[in-house]
Amino acid sequence: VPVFPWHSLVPFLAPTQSD
Amino acid sequence: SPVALPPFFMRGSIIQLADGELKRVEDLKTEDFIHSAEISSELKIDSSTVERIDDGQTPNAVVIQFAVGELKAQVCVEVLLEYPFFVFGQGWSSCSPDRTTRLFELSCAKLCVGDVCVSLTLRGLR
Repeated sequence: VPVFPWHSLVPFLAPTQSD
Repeated sequence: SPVALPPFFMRGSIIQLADGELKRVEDLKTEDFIHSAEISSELKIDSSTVERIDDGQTPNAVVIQFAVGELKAQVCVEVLLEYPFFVFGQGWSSCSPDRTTRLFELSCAKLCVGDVCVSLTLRGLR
């Protein structure tokens, strides 16, 4: 049975350059 | 292009928390993400508020605009309608709960403007 790491389930939202 | 839905959102998928504990994807709670991030050396939880939901480039896609973290950095992601996000205090939520339930058997709430989602960023990133 595959086991997936917790951090795969939520998006990595790196802030882009702000305007 | 929209990100395809990965296999771990299927109901019954086994998820390993940072402390090694195993849980099913449908049983995850807000505290599981918070606690896992607390003991992670690299990752930190951000609060990302849904600001807009617009149609995407293809019929089954949406563009979601988030205000990320304390700085409210504007970040857009294009995903399929059924892609679930984890809303603080509420759990899995998608733009089309019906599709998420049908395709992945994962119970979802409707993702709405104003919802605050769990997202990740790097520790020390400014």
